[in-house]
Amino acid sequence: GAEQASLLSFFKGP
Amino acid sequence: MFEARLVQGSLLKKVLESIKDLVTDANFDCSNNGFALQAMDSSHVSLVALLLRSDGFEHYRCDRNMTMGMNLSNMSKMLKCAGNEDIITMKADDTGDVVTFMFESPDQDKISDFELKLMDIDSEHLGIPDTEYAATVKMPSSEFMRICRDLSSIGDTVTISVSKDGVKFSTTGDIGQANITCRQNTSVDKEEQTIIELQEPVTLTFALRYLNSFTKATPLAPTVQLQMSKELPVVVQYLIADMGYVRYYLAPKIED
Repeated sequence: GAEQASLLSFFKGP
Repeated sequence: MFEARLVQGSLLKKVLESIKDLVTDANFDCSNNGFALQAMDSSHVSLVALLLRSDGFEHYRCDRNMTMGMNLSNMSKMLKCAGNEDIITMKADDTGDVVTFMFESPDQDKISDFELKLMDIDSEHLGIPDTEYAATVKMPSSEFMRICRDLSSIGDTVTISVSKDGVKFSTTGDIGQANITCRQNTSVDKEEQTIIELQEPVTLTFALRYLNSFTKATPLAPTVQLQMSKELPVVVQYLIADMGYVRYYLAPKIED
């Protein structure tokens, strides 16, 4: 099945 | 000193309703630019970004940049005490341990003030890169809300496919499956139009639970804009007339 991606893997953290 | 007066106070009530299901505690950033927020849900799957520009307020004063941490459920409790026709003013002094919401009835015959305790919140402010999206869909916000609601009674996820012919929303669940296609339609009133701008066709799958939360912003704008690129978070944007926006980002489901 498809896995839910995290936003943290797309956007730069602090 | 921070002070912002909004004659159309109902707008702030609606803004809060559009974010409080997604985020529990959030930092509002007050600057000369305006009243802003960026916050992720606790599972780091979605993010909401809000901007109410200073020039959209009838009066706006922000002597120095301030961060005001608020529990959104408590903020909502207070704003629900404002009438829909009330003028709302937010005030905080530089010590910043409380924010005051003042509500004035349209006839000025009832003045209320509610003081909310501020809190220290550790927040992760993410850098969101500027992206050229492969597909942009503009459609009536009520239609998008209806589709998300209808499909969530069938399945948990929605696959959104944008092609030049239209935008297709599909779901599958235990009881069966459903497909809804909205074709580009520019022949009707502007607010009823579906407009597709396409660099290349794109298909992505998302959890409907989050999209349904995003549609809490529907009362803020007649149209919603979806921006998608392959294997990137979708951007769901509601423009608040003359003021700014509520923008949501949602990470896709990715095949193993």
